[in-house]
Amino acid sequence: KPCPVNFEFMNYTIITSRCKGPQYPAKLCCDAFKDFACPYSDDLNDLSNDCSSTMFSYINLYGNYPPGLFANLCRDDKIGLICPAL
Amino acid sequence: TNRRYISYGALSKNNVPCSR
Repeated sequence: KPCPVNFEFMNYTIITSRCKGPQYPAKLCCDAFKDFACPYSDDLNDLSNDCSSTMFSYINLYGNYPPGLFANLCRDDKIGLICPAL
Repeated sequence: TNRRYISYGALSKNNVPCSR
């Protein structure tokens, strides 16, 4: 199932301006990631589409991040990464 | 209130299945 969100031409500076190597501080990176991804959480959590794979492809592409950075860095709750209140 | 979250299932798509 295709992703209803077009991640190709989004503005990734919300992440790339705050999450930088070689340190990749977890707090900065994960907060930035959540700020970017949370508006699309419903589509990202729907694993019957390819939204999350697509989004990570572009995040890694634009930010030149090592594979798995956010998966390895970010942990919140039992259920997942808690999004900031709107 | 029901809070939004990004599931670990979605986050796991950040992992690549190679380089072990």
